[in-house]
Amino acid sequence: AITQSFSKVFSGLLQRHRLTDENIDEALKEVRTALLAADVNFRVVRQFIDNVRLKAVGQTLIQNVRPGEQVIKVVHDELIELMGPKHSPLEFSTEGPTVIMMCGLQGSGKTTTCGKLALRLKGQGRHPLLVAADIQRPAAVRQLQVLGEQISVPVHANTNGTAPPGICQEALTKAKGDGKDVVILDTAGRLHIDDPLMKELEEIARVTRPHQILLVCDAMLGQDAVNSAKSFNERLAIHGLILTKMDGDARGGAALSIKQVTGKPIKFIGVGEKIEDIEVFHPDRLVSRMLG
Amino acid sequence: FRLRRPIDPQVLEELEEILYSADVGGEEVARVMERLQAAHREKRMEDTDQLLGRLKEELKVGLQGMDSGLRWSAAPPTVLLVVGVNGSGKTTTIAKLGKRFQDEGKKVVFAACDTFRAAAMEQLQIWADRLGIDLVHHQQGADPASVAFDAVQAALSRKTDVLIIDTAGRLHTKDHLMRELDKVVRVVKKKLPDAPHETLLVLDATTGQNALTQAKTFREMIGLTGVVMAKLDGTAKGGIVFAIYNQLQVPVKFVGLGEKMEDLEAFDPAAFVEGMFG
Ligand SMILES: Nc1nc2c(ncn2[C@@H]2O[C@H](COP(=O)(O)OP(=O)(O)OP(=O)(O)O)[C@@H](O)[C@H]2O)c(=O)[nH]1
Ligand SMILES: Nc1nc2c(ncn2[C@@H]2O[C@H](COP(=O)(O)OP(=O)(O)OP(=O)(O)O)[C@@H](O)[C@H]2O)c(=O)[nH]1
Ligand SMILES: [Mg+2]
Ligand SMILES: [Mg+2]
Repeated sequence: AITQSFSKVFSGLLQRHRLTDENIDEALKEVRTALLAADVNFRVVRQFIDNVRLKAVGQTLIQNVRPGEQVIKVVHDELIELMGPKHSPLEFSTEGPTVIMMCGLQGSGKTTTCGKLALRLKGQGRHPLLVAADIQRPAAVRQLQVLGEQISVPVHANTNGTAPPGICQEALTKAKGDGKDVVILDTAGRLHIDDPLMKELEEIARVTRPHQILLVCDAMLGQDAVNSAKSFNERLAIHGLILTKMDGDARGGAALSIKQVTGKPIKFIGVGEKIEDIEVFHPDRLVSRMLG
Repeated sequence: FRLRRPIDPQVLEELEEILYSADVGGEEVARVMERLQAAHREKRMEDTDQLLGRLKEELKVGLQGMDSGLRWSAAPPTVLLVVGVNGSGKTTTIAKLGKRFQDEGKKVVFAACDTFRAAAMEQLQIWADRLGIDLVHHQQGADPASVAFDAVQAALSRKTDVLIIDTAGRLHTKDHLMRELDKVVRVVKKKLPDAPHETLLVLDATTGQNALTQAKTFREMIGLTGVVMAKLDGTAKGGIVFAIYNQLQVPVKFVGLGEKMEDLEAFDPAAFVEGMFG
């Protein structure tokens, strides 16, 4: 009985020096609004707020810091941990050419990013081959060829009716013959609900066995990002993401949603229309941007 | 969303979630949910069917009075300027518009004012060839305003009914690119004071709240007469149109429902609202 009443008094004392439920709820209300406005998925926000509340409850108050600010710090750290690791590099093949397959929704920036990645890897002393496997979109092959010319990287194209999996397969054979150590596959944009086109992507992956399957996502994606990313990941087991058009003012909250549902890391970000405009991903920068 | 059950707070949260996941956005969701709660208080609804029906009504009311028709010039050509951020669907939408007007018996001309992006002109040329539509273009890297000027000139001399101008994708945050667009508008106006008769912002339905910022900025810089919501054939709902219409008074004129030249429909508010819950 004595130990019980003692611990009651003790905990009462501690209560005055810890974050209260009021402190936490007030701050989290604002965080919820900010994250939703930043396009983080509704359910991901709810889950995230609940996790933060658990972490924040009963935390000892830090001297000279307002309780609200302390909660924000918990939020910030939790977001960094979610969006991490600090940098997830590309993984390369240990024998034979590394195959990198770009995929994603229409207009997300795949073709441009293929060019950017090729230039970056060339700058690292590698010998890339670009593959124009989008035979659907008008002038898609030409688009990749123009980019290849700009950076003096060869582009494998095939205009005699071969389907994309065949084009990619022959590109791989060509790469081995020409001593190319990276093969970058540009694929047509497609909806995750388009079963025949998703099957085509699975077929390309089956015949080329990519070392890296990268989902290219627009930074301005909204709530639906979870649906498309989940689908692509479930069907292809992607290795990572590239977030494009980060040079705009979209808050990029979809990135958090995508990370939450796929668990896959963001490897690079696109920061402009020029072929040099690709950077390594830094979670802390995106988190500050997300919190507005 | 399960129908035929009694209404409780959980139900309201579910409806709110549907609106959020449709990219309706915080402000608009709050506004609509408040009206729904008020309606529920004043006329106690029995079950979720009634509540859902009432919500759809509120959403449709939110879009009423929207003028989705096109403004035709008194004397041809009618000039349509198509703008938007990178990859939203502008060039493909222009092909669809071209087909639509051609099927109505109109003579159409395209202007290739994206002189910057790799193979942009080739892309539009392929669409033009498929449709048998003339394409006015200069060399890669030419000044978009001078292409626009020549295109208006050509449209006038070729007795064209509709001139559709394709522009390069540009993020609204890039001042120099927005100024480039403004120059295209001014040059067109010089030749035809009432043009462009329509300035259409093509939005990607998968875009979140940034679509509202895009609409605000493009509207501020060059004026907008309408929005085309592209890629609505995916799972994204394009709910941002409520905010765009209520806050900026910009109507939706068309929706893009695929990658083929037939995949364009006039905006239908009732169908759009139903699609949000489909
Ligand atoms: N500002 C900016 N624009 C970008 C970035 N990445 C790509 N773009 C632009 O976005 C548009 C679409 O890029 P594409 O490379 O054609 O996109 P895609 O995914 O290959 O498109 P589809 O093949 O049709 O699915 C183009 O105008 C690019 O220049 C970026 O990081 N920043
Ligand atoms: N599913 C679907 N795809 C579309 C729709 N509209 C356009 N697309 C696709 O989106 C991609 C980009 O379309 P574009 O017409 O090149 O877009 P854009 O705005 O002209 O792009 P930039 O000129 O690079 O800024 C292409 O793959 C199109 O086929 C649509 O309504 N539905
Ligand atoms: Mg492409
Ligand atoms: Mg275009």
